Amino acid sequence: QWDEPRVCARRYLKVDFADIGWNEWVISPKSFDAYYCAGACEFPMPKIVRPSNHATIQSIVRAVGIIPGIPEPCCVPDKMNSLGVLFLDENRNVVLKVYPNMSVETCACR
Amino acid sequence: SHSAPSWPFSPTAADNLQESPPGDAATAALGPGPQDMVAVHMLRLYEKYNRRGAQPGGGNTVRSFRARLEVVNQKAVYFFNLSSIQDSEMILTATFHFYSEPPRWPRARDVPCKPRAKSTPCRMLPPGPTRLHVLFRSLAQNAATQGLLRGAMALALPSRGLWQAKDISTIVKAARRNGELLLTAQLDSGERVPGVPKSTPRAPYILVYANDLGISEPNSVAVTLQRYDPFPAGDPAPRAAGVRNSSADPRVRRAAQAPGPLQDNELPGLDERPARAPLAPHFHKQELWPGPFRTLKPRPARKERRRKGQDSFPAIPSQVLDFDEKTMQKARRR
Repeated sequence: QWDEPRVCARRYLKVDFADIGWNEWVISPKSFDAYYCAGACEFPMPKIVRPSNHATIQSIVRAVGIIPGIPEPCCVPDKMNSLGVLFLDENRNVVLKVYPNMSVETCACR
Repeated sequence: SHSAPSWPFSPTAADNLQESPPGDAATAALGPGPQDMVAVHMLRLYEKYNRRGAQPGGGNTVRSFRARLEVVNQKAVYFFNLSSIQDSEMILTATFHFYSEPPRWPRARDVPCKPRAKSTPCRMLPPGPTRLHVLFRSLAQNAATQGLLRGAMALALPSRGLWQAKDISTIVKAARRNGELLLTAQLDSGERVPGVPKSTPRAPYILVYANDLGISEPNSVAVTLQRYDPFPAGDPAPRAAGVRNSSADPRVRRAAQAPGPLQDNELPGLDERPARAPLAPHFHKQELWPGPFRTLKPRPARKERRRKGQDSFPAIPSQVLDFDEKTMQKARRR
């Protein structure tokens, strides 16, 4: 993990429903690759972090130091994927729900 | 096993869902023990979604409802509790799935007739029931009535055991509109029900395909999946919600403290001052550095240092880094 890039990027994270105590009612999947975003959004931001216009302006203001206390933009999920989950509801009937935004496809500075 | 039902399902067609043993995925996912058809069916929908990403039934939610069997006025009546449907779920379609047992006797036309003697023509067996009548009623949760008749169907009985499905969207939508979330289905084939029918894995079930309008809310997964603490209150070792028993927990805890004493790069012989302590007003730059070079004082032994300024040194004994003379001079100059 230490040799991962400093810049804002997607990092690997596998979530096991047993680890968060949901395995009692989640039938499938048992685990899924959720990933997460971490890294710097320092000025000048490389294209790869796909900054929004606002993030670009914010990082310049911070670099110039005109206004104290402005943080650098945040490294957050940009594109995300859905996940179908099969689980038991309170009456122990089987339910299938397709939840959006459950895993990270790309990260960006915002 | 037989082919999986082709979903999303056009609910009007009778879906000849052959009963087939669940695949090993179903057994693995649904655990050991007899899998009822509804669980296998739902797993197929899940696998179909994962394979093709096609939204099941055009929505983002499929709810299944198992039947509870009761005998009312010597008739087998199946109760379906639809109360788990969320307010944010807009019902798209609903289907009623039932298994028609193979007829107990072969019907007249099924038996080839071989008259034993001229005088004894074939003895035609009485025709078994060819249709199954289903009456749907809906009632509120704690109503004492038999419920309001919502619909009736006459279903053809095939000549062999088969799963069939019928569209009951209008019945379910009307019942929900009236807040009557208990639906009953009375199956009547005209035969007398010998004794009390027992519930079997082939009990009928209902599937409701819906679009959950609240699923795009930021924390929709918590609404349906983040529940009470799965360990009942008064549990001998009450644990935080969802944290597994540490003894049975195979997860490896990782130490947080840094290995070995902290390295720091304080300059030997200079009187360290906490980085953030504000300098007293009478202090000026040159007083801090009287000459270009300060004479190096031999560092007091660790014990004395610690005794002398207990609070100014970190409690943790720090390792001094050795620098050569040239680096020291550079550092001083800087």
